[in-house]
Amino acid sequence: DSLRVQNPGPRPLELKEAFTLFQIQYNRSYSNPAEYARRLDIFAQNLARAQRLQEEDLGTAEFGVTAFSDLTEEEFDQLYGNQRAAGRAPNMDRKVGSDEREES
Amino acid sequence: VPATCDWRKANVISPVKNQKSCSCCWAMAAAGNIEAQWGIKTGQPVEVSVQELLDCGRCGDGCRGGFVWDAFITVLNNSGLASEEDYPFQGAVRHKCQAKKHQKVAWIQDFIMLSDNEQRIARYLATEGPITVTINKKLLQGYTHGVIRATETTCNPDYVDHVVLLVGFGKTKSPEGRQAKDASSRPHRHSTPYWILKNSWGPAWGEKGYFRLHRGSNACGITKYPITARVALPAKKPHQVSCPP
Repeated sequence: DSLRVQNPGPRPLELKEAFTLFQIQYNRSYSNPAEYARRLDIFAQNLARAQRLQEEDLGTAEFGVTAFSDLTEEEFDQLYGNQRAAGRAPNMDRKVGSDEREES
Repeated sequence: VPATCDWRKANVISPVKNQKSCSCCWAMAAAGNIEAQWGIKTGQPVEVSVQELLDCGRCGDGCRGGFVWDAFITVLNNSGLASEEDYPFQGAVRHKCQAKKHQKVAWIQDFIMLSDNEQRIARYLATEGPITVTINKKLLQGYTHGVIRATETTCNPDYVDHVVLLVGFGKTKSPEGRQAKDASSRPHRHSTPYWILKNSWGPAWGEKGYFRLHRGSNACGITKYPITARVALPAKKPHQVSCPP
């Protein structure tokens, strides 16, 4: 579509530039070239995902580079997810308590 | 229910915190909830200790996740919370509860779970103050700004893994955002209702540490666990603040 024609996505050089800017902005350094290459690859995947999310989102949200752009989804989940509570919770009756103060 | 509500304008919301590598969103949201409720009911802004919730919780390692209700149980068991200044956040659990060493600056009467109806949640928020909610954080990794309007496919509402503080709601002025976002599409004619949520990933993330989710579609499971502490002081003259529009 016209959006893709106007914004074909980052080319390799632009991608590396974007990654360098990301490293500067979020003070990231990597221990060796292999780790750098791995993080660059994850960064590229996250940017592509951000672009896809933006196309799919029905609101006004914008997705792009954040402090978490060099993390895989799994790493992001491990670092910032509530692992103990994820997807499950103790069985509880929703009627416990009430939002009507008078009924409590 | 008013059209808009933003408790940030009432000086009852503390600065955005950064949980760093400690998965303690549940404790940060609970602390933010107590701070806001205390500020609204007493008229005195306060910043409470997240570290106390981590160190003194009955479930152990709070940096590996937890439940908001356990944070509130800790507050009830300890008869309140110390201040953030006295008992500061360390980013790790120390396994040694220091609660008795510090003076309590805020306490709660009890806590409740609200209904899963967004209109009722909005009413409670507007009349009583901010509440904690648990959401699917999948779309937040790359979020920069704007209103997230997800579907069940893009953000499963049954899988919730992140706790944040709900501080307000409003509507975008038509046609905010979308026109600039995608020049090839027609601008939306309708405004978008949204929730305002306080995250705990620092002020550099999102909209100065906050983000907005579509209101009215159970976006990312926001209605699954709406929980709040209640603060009620036996004051002769109850302090009452309305949510600023």
